[in-house]
Amino acid sequence: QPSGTWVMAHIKA
Amino acid sequence: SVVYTPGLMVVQYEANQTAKSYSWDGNENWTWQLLEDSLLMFGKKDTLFGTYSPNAILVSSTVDPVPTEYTFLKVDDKLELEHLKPGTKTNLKIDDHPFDKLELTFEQDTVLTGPNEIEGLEMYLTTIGPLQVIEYSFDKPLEKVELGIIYLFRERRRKYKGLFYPVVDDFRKPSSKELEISIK
Repeated sequence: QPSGTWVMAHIKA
Repeated sequence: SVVYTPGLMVVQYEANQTAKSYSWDGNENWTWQLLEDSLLMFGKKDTLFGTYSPNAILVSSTVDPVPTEYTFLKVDDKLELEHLKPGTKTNLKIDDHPFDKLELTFEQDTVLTGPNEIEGLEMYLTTIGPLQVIEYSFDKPLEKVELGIIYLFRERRRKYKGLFYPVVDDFRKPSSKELEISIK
């Protein structure tokens, strides 16, 4: 399960 | 057709199925649920839904008017969100990128670039809670532009890392890049 730090890399539209 | 743009958000997952985020919209507190690989995140203004894997989280928002997918990538646990203080002079190192050997001086609300030959380079420093990012653009051959958002993380006392995912061609999926930032 998710833990720690995540960054938004990109947005896909 | 599919178009890629840079995104700006950091999520910190905590115990008890909670999380905190920092983005253009400021800070947000979330609760989340994971069922197999399906992830749901509930904030005050938004609900995100999508899939979780150990390396990538892909989510969409229930409030987006058009279908949009946000890709989040895991940051090494050794890296910490910490500001570079005003007056800090740094040197950048990165393979195969024009930012190699670039000097940056961090000021209160801006970042100053040292001498360079990067055509049309613009950089802006943004601080959101513990998060600091550099938004940049510069010109590439054939009238293209590289756009990116560099997330700044402290690695050790005088070393920071910049994580970014530049968009050069809207139709191509951005790849991960890493800058080494040494404090002079």
